This record gives sequence, C-alpha cells and structure tokens, in this order.
Amino acid sequence: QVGVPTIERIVRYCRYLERLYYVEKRDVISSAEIGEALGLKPTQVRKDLSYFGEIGKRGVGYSVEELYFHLMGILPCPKDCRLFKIALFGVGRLGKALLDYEMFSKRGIDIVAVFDKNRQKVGKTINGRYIYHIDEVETVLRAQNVSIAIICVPAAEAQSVIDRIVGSGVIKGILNFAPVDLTVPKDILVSNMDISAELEKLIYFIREKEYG
Amino acid sequence: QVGVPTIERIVRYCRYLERLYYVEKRDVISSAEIGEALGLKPTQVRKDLSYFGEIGKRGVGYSVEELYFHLMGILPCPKDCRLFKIALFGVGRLGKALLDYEMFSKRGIDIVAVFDKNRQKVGKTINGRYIYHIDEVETVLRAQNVSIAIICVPAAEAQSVIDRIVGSGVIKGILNFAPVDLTVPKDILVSNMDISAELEKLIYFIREKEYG
Ligand SMILES: NC(=O)c1ccc[n+]([C@@H]2O[C@H](COP(=O)([O-])OP(=O)(O)OC[C@H]3O[C@@H](n4cnc5c(N)ncnc54)[C@H](O)[C@@H]3O)[C@@H](O)[C@H]2O)c1
Ligand SMILES: NC(=O)c1ccc[n+]([C@@H]2O[C@H](COP(=O)([O-])OP(=O)(O)OC[C@H]3O[C@@H](n4cnc5c(N)ncnc54)[C@H](O)[C@@H]3O)[C@@H](O)[C@H]2O)c1
Repeated sequence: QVGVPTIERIVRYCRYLERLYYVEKRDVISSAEIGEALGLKPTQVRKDLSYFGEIGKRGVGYSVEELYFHLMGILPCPKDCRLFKIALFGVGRLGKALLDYEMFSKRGIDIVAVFDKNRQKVGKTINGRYIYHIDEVETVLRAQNVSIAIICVPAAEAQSVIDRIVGSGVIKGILNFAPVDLTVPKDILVSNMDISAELEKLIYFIREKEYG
Repeated sequence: QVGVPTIERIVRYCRYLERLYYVEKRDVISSAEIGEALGLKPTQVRKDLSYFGEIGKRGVGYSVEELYFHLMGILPCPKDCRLFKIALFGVGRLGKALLDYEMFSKRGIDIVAVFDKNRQKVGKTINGRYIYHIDEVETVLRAQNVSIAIICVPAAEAQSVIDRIVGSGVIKGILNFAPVDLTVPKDILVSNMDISAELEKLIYFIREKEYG
C-alpha cells in the first residue's frame, strides 16, 4: 500500500522531469539535483525512486528519459484518467475557471456534467457542457457513469450537495473546495483543497530562509 | 532543515486536529487513527510528531489539545502570516474567487494589492481592494511592502508579469496558478498549483482501491 505523500512526490517528480525531458533536453540527473529542485532530501528521492523498481546507477545518476517514463507508468496516464467521468457542482467563479483550465484536457481530466441551482444558469451551456439543475443529480450521474465529483458550491450548501451525490451510489471520489469538513461514507475518497494552506507553507519556508 | 513534505503533513495534521478539538471535542488520539484519517503510515505520523519535540505517551496516545497547540506553534499563525503582505495578479474568474475566499482572512492571509491589465477593470475596487494597472507594479509593491505574489494571469502572460515582479526587488515567494514553468531567481521561492495533479492523485487511489 503506497501512502498519499509518496504519490504526491511522484506527481512532483513527473512534472519536474517532464520539463527536463521535453524543454531542457537533459540526459542525466542525480537524486541530489532532484531533491534541490523540489525541496526534498536526496535520501528521500532515492528511496522513492527505488520503491517502484531499480532504475538509477550509483555515481552516474538517472537517465531522464528512462526515469520519466518509468514514473509516468505509475501514475494514471491521460488515457486512464479519461475512464473516470467527472461532474462539477457550482458554476460560479471557481467552477468556471476550472471548466476553462487548459491542463485538464491535456491530462485526460474529463468533466462530462455540470450542475448548479441558480435558475438563470441552468439550461445554458458552458465550454460545451450543459448545466443541469441539482435536482437532476441522481439521474444524470447514473446515465453518464460519473465516478468523481468536484465541489465548488458555497460552504453552507456543500454537505447537502454531497448527500445527494452519495445517494446516487456511483461516486467513488470527491475533490472538495468548499471550506467545510464533509461527512462522507468511508468507502468514498475525499481530497480537500485549501489554497490558504499553500500560502501558510510558502510563508513557513520564507521565514525559515530569512531567520533560519 | 525541515523538508517541504514534512510541513505539508504538519498542515494536514493541524487541519485534522482543529476539527477534533473544536468540533468533535475529542480528548485523546492515537498515531494509528491520525494515519488512517490522513492516508499516512502510523510510523510516519509518530516520526513527524516526535521531530518537533516529544508530546505523546506510548500506549495512551496524544492529548488532542496539547498536540494541536504544539503543532500550531510550528506553522505561522494568523498573526505571523499577516506580516507578509500579498499581491494578486489577474482579476479574472480564479482571481476573483480567491479574493472572496473566506478562509484567507481567518488564516491571516492578507491580500493588500491587486493588479490587472484590462483597462475596464483597472481603477475599480473589488472586495475593498483597488485594482492597479500592471504598469504600476514596481511603485505599489514597494510602497505596500509586498513580499508574496499570487499569479492568476493567462499562461502566455505569466513570465512577463513575473519579470516585472522580480524587478521590484521585494518579492520573496510566488504562488503560481498559470500552467507554465516560470524562470525565477534562485532566492525566490515558487509554489506551483495544479488542480489536475490533485485529480490524478485521486484517480490513482480510486484505482488502487478498486483493483489493489
Ligand atoms: N479551497 C480553496 O482554496 C478555495 C478558493 C476559492 C474559493 N473556494 C470556495 O469555492 C466555492 C465557490 O467559490 P466561488 O467564488 O466560485 O463562489 P460563487 O458564489 O461564485 O459560485 C458558487 C456557485 O454555486 C452555486 N450553488 C449554490 N448552491 C448550490 C447547490 N445546492 N447546488 C449546486 N450549485 C449551487 C451557485 O449558484 C453559484 O453558481 C466556495 O465555497 C468558496 O469558499 C475555495
Ligand atoms: N493551477 C490550476 O489548477 C488552475 C485552475 C484554473 C485556472 N488556472 C489558470 O489560472 C489563470 C487564470 O484563469 P482564469 O480562468 O481566472 O482566467 P481569466 O481569463 O478569467 O482571467 C485572467 C485575468 O488576467 C488578466 N491579465 C492578463 N494579462 C495580464 C497581465 N499582463 N498583467 C495583469 N493581469 C493580466 C486579464 O485581464 C484577466 O482579468 C490561467 O492561467 C489558468 O490557466 C489554473
């Protein structure tokens, strides 16, 4: 069983190596250099990279091409991601920014259904997707075989939206932006996004650098 | 030197314990239960919690109150965060959603200046903040003593905005949402946000659970 932090690091290695491979056309890279770029200890990098199979040579470093494609094999590729149909709830500022985000199609993130409760938005289309009313959630999620939900509704509405989504019986994972703790059955995976935590981390490291 | 992943876990422990302390009014918690809730191995939890000083008792677990306030002491508290003035670039859908995000003020995240290049937006105010034109960036960042920038401009514009920000000489950290790799001097910390990576991680763990 691989833990959440390991996969988070693998995603970061992939993003970093993608740039080295395609943009900087680098051939070789050491665990020390990867660690330096990503704020990780070289021992952690070596441990991670050997967890999924031996690919580096001591003293020489890793082949960027070999390492990149080896790690990409661990993560779901765009083709795999596309198998998971996604619904987005709340077509407000954040929801619209996500619907228009160019990286989603590149990574195979396929948002097939969009929901809102505002009668002036329902029935329109946005970026080619029809906006359903929240009352249609059960039928639409089943008909479109949706398994992941992105929550972009106000905090006060989030739990009631979740209860309806869970009631559809098809959801396996939730990416939640609403600043509330959601109560969800144990078999559904929830990932809570909080941009303020990203800023707290940034401030921690700036202080660390300034005052050591 | 504490690594980035350790601080990421500390932030997650704090959010989790905040709920246990204030909402569920729990007294004691074990490393196993923390690990279960956050997708971490209990050994990793124990290692993290002992890194910053001994607080638990073998066999009994940790006092939720003691642990919560101990960990909160490691992270910048709202009062500390408020010392770091923040500027946001790009008052579009994402920028507006961030300016209106209620958790920022709760965590001491203080966005003092906002910039755009669209003449129809410049000169207006949003959530009480005046929208400056990007051409005023050097003067305003210095005058307001800004040290952190949040980038919400289109990918094609991001590097040129960064170059101007760096030119001001006061920026120490950048939270970047634009889907491009930014070239930034080594002494400036950059944190790149990518929601598609969050969804890739979610899909990885759903697959792991389904097919093991
Ligand atoms: N996690 C983060 O870092 C972060 C950052 C910014 C905003 N947010 C959060 O994201 C959410 C959306 O923010 P926003 O600025 O886009 O808000 P918004 O008000 O612009 O949009 C909310 C949308 O949700 C819709 N809605 C309300 N109740 C609904 C329901 N029951 N079912 C379906 N749709 C419903 C509204 O009609 C509206 O279109 C908020 O909860 C906000 O706090 C989180
Ligand atoms: N990282 C993620 O997960 C994620 C998710 C959604 C969107 N995004 C990205 O966030 C960015 C903003 O997205 P959006 O939907 O809000 O776009 P948007 O078009 O609604 O807003 C962009 C804003 O930037 C302003 N702008 C353009 N050039 C500028 C410049 N040189 N200086 C100052 N302001 C300038 C525009 O006038 C506009 O107000 C895009 O790069 C998008 O790809 C990232």
